[in-house]
Amino acid sequence: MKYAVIGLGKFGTTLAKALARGGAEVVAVDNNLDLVDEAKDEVTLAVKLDATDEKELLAQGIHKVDVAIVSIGENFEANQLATVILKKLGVKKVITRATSTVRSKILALIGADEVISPEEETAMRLAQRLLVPNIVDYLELSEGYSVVELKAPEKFHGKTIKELDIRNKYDINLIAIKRILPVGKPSEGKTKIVLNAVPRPNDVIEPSDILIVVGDDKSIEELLREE
Amino acid sequence: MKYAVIGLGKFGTTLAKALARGGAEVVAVDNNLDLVDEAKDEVTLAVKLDATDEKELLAQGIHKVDVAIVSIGENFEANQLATVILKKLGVKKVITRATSTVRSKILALIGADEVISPEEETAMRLAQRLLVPNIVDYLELSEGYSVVELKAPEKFHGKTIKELDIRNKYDINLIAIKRILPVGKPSEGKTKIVLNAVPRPNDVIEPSDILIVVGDDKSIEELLREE
Ligand SMILES: Nc1ncnc2c1ncn2[C@@H]1O[C@H](COP(=O)(O)OP(=O)(O)OP(=O)(O)O)[C@@H](O)[C@H]1O
Ligand SMILES: Nc1ncnc2c1ncn2[C@@H]1O[C@H](COP(=O)(O)OP(=O)(O)OP(=O)(O)O)[C@@H](O)[C@H]1O
Repeated sequence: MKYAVIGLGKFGTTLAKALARGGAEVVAVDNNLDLVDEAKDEVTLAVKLDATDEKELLAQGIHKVDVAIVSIGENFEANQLATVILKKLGVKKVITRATSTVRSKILALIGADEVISPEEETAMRLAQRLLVPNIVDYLELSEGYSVVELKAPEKFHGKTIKELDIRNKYDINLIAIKRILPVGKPSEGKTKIVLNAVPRPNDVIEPSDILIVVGDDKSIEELLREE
Repeated sequence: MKYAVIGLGKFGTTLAKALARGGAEVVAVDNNLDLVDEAKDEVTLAVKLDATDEKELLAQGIHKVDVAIVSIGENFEANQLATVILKKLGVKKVITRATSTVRSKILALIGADEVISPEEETAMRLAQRLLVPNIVDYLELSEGYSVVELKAPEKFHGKTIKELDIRNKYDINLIAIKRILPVGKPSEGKTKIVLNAVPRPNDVIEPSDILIVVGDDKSIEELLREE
């Protein structure tokens, strides 16, 4: 898989390096030479060029990729233009980063195959995590249905999985338990996380455990609210 | 729970509104009057003030919150200063948004309880999703162990859950299936997503199904690579 990352801000640079580390072929593009230089040891190829210049993109073969990710932040017209040009040059999938809801709509209409809004997505996840303090992380599987990592409720401490009968009592599926264990000398205070991926009926929930459950959001709220 | 959101850029505004929608008490702060005006109908209180001015923060009672989220983007000194002042004024949890790895380290050292990097986090998730093309989304539960949403591999199409024997063959736990169903008139081409949260032995996998599995990353890669 060949990728082009256009615009080496924080998002573009992180993405280009992560893709390259994952073994992908990555060409990183920016019109700022310093950023191009900084990227060149970590990607397949780093090129200084103006991504709104169709001739330059063609000349450097930037369009010969499977996926192009455009992240020219502040200059929206340039972001838009680079997106349209890359689609025109035949790039099968163009993912463009948006900086506002209005702009994400514009980008989708002018041809971006996918639009990414880092600030919005991260803010929504943080809000969810703050609103339900026991939630450590979550993944929405479907509207109203999620995988949720949450701190074991106090009422569960010291009880066995069998006793708790979570599936029947709460209509939730407990799929794993994350436990924090001390490692090395006690004085060092170091810990490691161990995942119990097959919780058994006689396993006991400990106060610092993190439960990973699947269920509809109402049932999960119910479980957390009962405290 | 009372929240203060300092800095109403895209991140701050999205967060303030999401928290307010979730029923929390939210005071939104910015020194740009237009942004304060735009926010005031969607939060408990919107205040124009300079978040680096300790007296102003005190006067408006901004420090009387449980959690403050500081997201003053471009002006790093202001971002830092607001963070330090809020901790000094006794805010129990201050979450600060960072715009670079170096800055996130500085913020952690000067007292931020948590540091958020939207561009980095989103770029890492996108890289993961691109590197494993069948992955629709994922949640890392623990190092090397994740919940993954992936397109049903071709070899699974038309087979029953029982036949596939996923747990034993791949050491992966299939926890749900997302199916795309047509809705309304066929000519409209509209679809809806239906979640099968309790996959049964005789359920048949269809080509457009999305499987939600839990397992260690190696086993999931194995499953995807076999294609
Ligand atoms: N016409 C262009 N061709 C190529 N690169 C461009 C062009 N215009 C701007 N860029 C580059 O796009 C990059 C990203 O833009 P900018 O830094 O404004 O975005 P940003 O949204 O702040 O990024 P991030 O949030 O990811 O840090 C910059 O490094 C800039 O040099
Ligand atoms: N001293 C200050 N006190 C209060 N607000 C401030 C101060 N300095 C800057 N701000 C506000 O912080 C907000 C966010 O800053 P900025 O837009 O630079 O960040 P950003 O990282 O681009 O935001 P985002 O990416 O979330 O859109 C701006 O609306 C700005 O008015």
